Amino acid sequence: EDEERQHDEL
Amino acid sequence: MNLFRLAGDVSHLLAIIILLLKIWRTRSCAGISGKSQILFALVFTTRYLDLLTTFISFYNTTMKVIYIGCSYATVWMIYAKFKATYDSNHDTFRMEFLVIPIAALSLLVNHDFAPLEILWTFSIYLESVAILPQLFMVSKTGEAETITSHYLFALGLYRALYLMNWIWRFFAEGFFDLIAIVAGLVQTILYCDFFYLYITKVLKGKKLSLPA
Repeated sequence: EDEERQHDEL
Repeated sequence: MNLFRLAGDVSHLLAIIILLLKIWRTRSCAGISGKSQILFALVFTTRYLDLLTTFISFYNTTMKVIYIGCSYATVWMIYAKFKATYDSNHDTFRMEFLVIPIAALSLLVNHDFAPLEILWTFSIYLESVAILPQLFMVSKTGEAETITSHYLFALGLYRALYLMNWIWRFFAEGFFDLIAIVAGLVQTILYCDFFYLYITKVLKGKKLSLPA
């Protein structure tokens, strides 16, 4: 996967 | 956002504020491990670097900024402002014993071998054990002030609530992040002994003291 991973939690 | 996650975040925020207020109002950081607070500052710094690259939500950004700010303020109070009250003789846990193996582990076990991702992984692993110097200090002195116990309880509860959030998200969204879940489990387990003492002693109005 090319897209940067998003961490939506704190 | 579900209720468990929100409650977890609030509990986390409450813990940080309880600690800040305790130190500020008593003008003393006695009984507080500066090393745990340095580790938490490191956790927030390495995890929230995405503030510079990704915008998730106003809520997300605000909370991250508050966590980082409070964390550095706490470290500053312990090592500068109220340094004279810092109990360094009892804060003897060696941080490198945690940081170095965790740095190695985050290089080996991560979702993606990219700088930000490795730092995020490092912060997740480090957070799970960052409280150890504080717990070590409590066990060494055999006691903790009641306000310190409230701090530890709120801080432990936060990850336990996140575990519920992850169960919720797994069923509701099919979302799961194994690194966060395993580290969160380890983190919560480390607090279990303390939870037991908190419920059986502190909630009944007694000071938290360990049997000699």
